[in-house]
Amino acid sequence: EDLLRRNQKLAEENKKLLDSHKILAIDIMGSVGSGKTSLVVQLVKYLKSKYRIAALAGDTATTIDAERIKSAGAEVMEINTGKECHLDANLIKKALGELNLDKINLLFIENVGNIICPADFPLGSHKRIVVLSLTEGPYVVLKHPFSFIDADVIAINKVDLSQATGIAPAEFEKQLHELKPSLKTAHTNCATGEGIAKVAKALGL
Amino acid sequence: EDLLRRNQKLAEENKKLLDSHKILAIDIMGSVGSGKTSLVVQLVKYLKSKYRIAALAGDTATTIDAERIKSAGAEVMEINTGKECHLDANLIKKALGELNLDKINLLFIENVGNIICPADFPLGSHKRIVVLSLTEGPYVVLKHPFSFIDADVIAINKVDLSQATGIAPAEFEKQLHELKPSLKTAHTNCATGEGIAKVAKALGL
Ligand SMILES: Nc1nc2c(ncn2[C@@H]2O[C@H](COP(=O)(O)OP(=O)(O)OP(=O)(O)O)[C@@H](O)[C@H]2O)c(=O)[nH]1
Ligand SMILES: Nc1nc2c(ncn2[C@@H]2O[C@H](COP(=O)(O)OP(=O)(O)OP(=O)(O)O)[C@@H](O)[C@H]2O)c(=O)[nH]1
Ligand SMILES: [Mg+2]
Ligand SMILES: [Mg+2]
Ligand SMILES: [Zn+2]
Ligand SMILES: [Zn+2]
Repeated sequence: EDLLRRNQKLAEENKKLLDSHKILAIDIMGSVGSGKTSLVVQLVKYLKSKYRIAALAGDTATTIDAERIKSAGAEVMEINTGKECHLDANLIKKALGELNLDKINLLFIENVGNIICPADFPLGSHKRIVVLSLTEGPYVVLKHPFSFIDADVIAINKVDLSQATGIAPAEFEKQLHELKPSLKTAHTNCATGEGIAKVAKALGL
Repeated sequence: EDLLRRNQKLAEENKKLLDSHKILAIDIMGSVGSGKTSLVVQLVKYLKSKYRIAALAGDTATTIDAERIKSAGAEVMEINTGKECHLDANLIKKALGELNLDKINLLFIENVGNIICPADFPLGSHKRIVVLSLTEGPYVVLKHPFSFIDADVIAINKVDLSQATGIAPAEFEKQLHELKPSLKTAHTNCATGEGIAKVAKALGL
């Protein structure tokens, strides 16, 4: 479909631009409230002594996520998506045009809360991580394989709620590896930071 | 936008068709794993002695939800949405063409797990209920006002996880009523059926 091909082309341009400035870019996908911002906050705290970090926070209506990431210690640019249900490579291209690319070497891009549409729109990042929360019920991976199949890392999050939800992280891990054996997974509690070292390692950071 | 206007027209045609058969139709929206199917299952159990119920289950890849609703005692038609991120009036029109409309008087339509795109696509139902889970974090209503503003009823679900998530149902209730004072809300545990009588009443059932 023409829109997708145009997005693919822009995504490749974004990646070239990032590479020319030696910036590693990671995009974060996940359903509403799965823990994307919490993950970025934890990664920023964990890595800011090692990298000069910036983040793009894609949000429909508020600056809530941007504020949280700023407080963690990264430069943040908000991308107000309005009613858009996914970030696309064009929005990222514009945002990159407004950042000082010589001042950073690690960029996190938080997508809108949605695991369906963003899967179709690569942004030009080097790695994609999907945050999958135990509170989303036991069928997510089976029902939405396309949401996970192009990811590099899956953060199986809110593991502290395993007993309350009756779902074991291992269940998701098994389903994910059946879908894509090379997928890297980590069990996380992004509210406390548990599992963050493993996520960073899986992302090559 | 032309697509939206065409959908609106088809939605109105669907509603006329339902009215001509004296069928009340309710569509259910909510994020992945928020509790939509559980809600439909509970409503079917609660109402099947009073209504002849059918359900349309919109799902990307499996028959999991359809099976669960069937077991609860309703006739179910699956709408396999593939990679589509929302049901639309056209899909509903086709589904209505395959149901025996003289045999039912209550129809539940479960949308895809997504609170952004479905908000833009009315289906021709008489009432819309959104399932909002406490596990989606405290900012959902503030960040996604458009997901709630056209709804009639909000089921504030997974109230049993209030302590584990640190979120009080009353917080959501306050934000929802600030957004739209006429919105009806109910606190629910759709796994156990707690709050279902109130939901049914709010839906006029
Ligand atoms: N119990 C528990 N809560 C968590 C965990 N991770 C995040 N949370 C909480 O879940 C809520 C949502 O987290 P966010 O980081 O805002 O999630 P998000 O994916 O960025 O949400 P949106 O951007 O609004 O879609 C917040 O209240 C977090 O504190 C976890 O591992 N365990
Ligand atoms: N603790 C708790 N769990 C619930 C509640 N409601 C639903 N669940 C559980 O949450 C999980 C997801 O519920 P579903 O009814 O499948 O949610 P859904 O919105 O239909 O999910 P999708 O159609 O896959 O988007 C299941 O394991 C349910 O048993 C609740 O009120 N409390
Ligand atoms: Mg966020
Ligand atoms: Mg369901
Ligand atoms: Zn979309
Ligand atoms: Zn959509």
